[in-house]
Amino acid sequence: MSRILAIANQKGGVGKTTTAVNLATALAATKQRVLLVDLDPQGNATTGLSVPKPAHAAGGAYGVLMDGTPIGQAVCRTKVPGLDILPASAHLSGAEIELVSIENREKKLKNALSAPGAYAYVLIDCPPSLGLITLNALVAAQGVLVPLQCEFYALEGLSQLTRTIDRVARSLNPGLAIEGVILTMYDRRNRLSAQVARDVARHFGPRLYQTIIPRNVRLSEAPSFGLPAIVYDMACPGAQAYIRLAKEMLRRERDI
Amino acid sequence: MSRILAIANQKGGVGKTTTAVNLATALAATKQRVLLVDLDPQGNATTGLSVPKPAHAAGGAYGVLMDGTPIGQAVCRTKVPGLDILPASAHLSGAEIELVSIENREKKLKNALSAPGAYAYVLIDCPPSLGLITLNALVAAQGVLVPLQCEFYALEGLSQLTRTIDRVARSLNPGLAIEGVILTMYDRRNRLSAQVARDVARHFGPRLYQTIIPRNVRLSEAPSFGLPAIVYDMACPGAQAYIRLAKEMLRRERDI
Ligand SMILES: Nc1ncnc2c1ncn2[C@@H]1O[C@H](COP(=O)(O)OP(=O)(O)OP(=O)(O)O)[C@@H](O)[C@H]1O
Ligand SMILES: Nc1ncnc2c1ncn2[C@@H]1O[C@H](COP(=O)(O)OP(=O)(O)OP(=O)(O)O)[C@@H](O)[C@H]1O
Ligand SMILES: [Mg+2]
Ligand SMILES: [Mg+2]
Repeated sequence: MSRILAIANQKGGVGKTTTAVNLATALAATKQRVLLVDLDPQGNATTGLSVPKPAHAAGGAYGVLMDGTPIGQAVCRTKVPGLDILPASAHLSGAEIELVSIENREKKLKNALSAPGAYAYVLIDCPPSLGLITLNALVAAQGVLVPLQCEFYALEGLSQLTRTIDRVARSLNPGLAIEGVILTMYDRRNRLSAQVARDVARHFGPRLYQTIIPRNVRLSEAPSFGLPAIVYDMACPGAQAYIRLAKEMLRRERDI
Repeated sequence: MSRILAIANQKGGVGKTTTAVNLATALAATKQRVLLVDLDPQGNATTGLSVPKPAHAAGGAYGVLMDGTPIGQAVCRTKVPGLDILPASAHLSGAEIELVSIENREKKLKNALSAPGAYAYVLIDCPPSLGLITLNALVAAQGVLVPLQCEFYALEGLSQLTRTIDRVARSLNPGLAIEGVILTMYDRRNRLSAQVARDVARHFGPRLYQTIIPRNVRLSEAPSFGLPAIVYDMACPGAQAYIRLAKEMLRRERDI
């Protein structure tokens, strides 16, 4: 059985895609097979891994959600050994509206992922909203990874996100819970980062990963080369942090 | 007649709200009356101006879009003289789905703003998506301000945004066009910023504002005090840049 995790936060630009691409790469490096599902109409994770966006609607994530395309037919290999991707396309922005009047509209991804694949991990990169696409990810997932930028505005949306996760756990997906909160873009020189980190630690306790992702320009350069930072510059502080995060995640799962 | 501008970009975290709050404040400082419409369910602009979020759905932007609440009954004064706000609430995240089956679903905001108010400018802060809420802003507006973060992923969504604006201009709102593109979070130390700025200048030409907003931690600290940066620390580089941007906008409008 695959371990399915949604990477979600409706606040924009907090590091969801950067976390999805680099964590998936770090997990694949431990010889586990990983599938990255890109549900964002912008398709940043798809580009960040040098995979072409599907030209036809039926290819990629839109086809799987809306046309019932079997996932096995839509996934692509990436340059990273052991890491496959279900690529996104702009067609997905129509899915938010098209899904509204469809039966089982929030279970489309769950049903598509139900055929046991050969993946140890499935990571789902979500768009910055709490609409039907993110809802599909929350219904399909067993846990939610929440990247949290160390900024004031990013704290504000947390209670709406936790309320949504609780609601999904009560009705559509019993057992869904926050797997962990990841502090991102932490800047040692800026006291706001330390203040946000203290607030989050008080609120989430052990669900806050000890690994903190620092602000590191190499993380934002890597996508322009179509590579995860772990491949583009393995020694940089950002890549090293994502490798530590993968180790911390695996350690926590073993200890359960 | 008010000048109505939508501040839109589906890429998350690019500085839409920071631009909305600080540009609105800078314009109000020139003795023009300004209305800021907060259409983001997270309500960051509402918090950034120390305005309480409406407790009931009928108050604020949700009431205006869904219940026909007259705008005059829902707007609030802010601490900034001459600047009012139509506050947002979490109810708005339901509006994305509820609007789908309603007649004239994309004209709700346009109709609400049609009664000539006493405002010289109306600035609309949009959520990070191209759904029905952002569509309402694009139909109500005469022009679109596009904040663009100087990062690789932010460039990727631009063609989808310009296609959407063109489509709205052809069918729902003739005359809609990009008023201007604003480079945000520009970091002199990082060559990616200069590279993005060159690409954007080549693509948008004169529609790119000459004023560039630098990365400046005071801009991200100000919201935790419930103040625009222009009020929190007028002399900081970020606030000065937004004051220059307001001047450049006013100069361009005079010259037309
Ligand atoms: N730790 C970091 N240090 C520096 N830059 C970062 C870091 N993490 C992400 N970035 C950059 O910040 C921007 C936002 O990150 P990213 O796109 O991963 O966020 P997101 O949450 O996926 O955004 P969206 O809400 O639009 O999907 C990107 O340009 C990315 O390259
Ligand atoms: N020029 C800047 N320098 C430093 N920080 C900035 C700057 N502009 C914005 N920020 C900070 O970056 C984060 C993202 O900005 P903001 O929230 O305004 O973007 P947004 O596009 O409105 O995001 P969303 O897509 O979630 O609505 C915020 O924490 C903000 O305080
Ligand atoms: Mg993303
Ligand atoms: Mg915003």
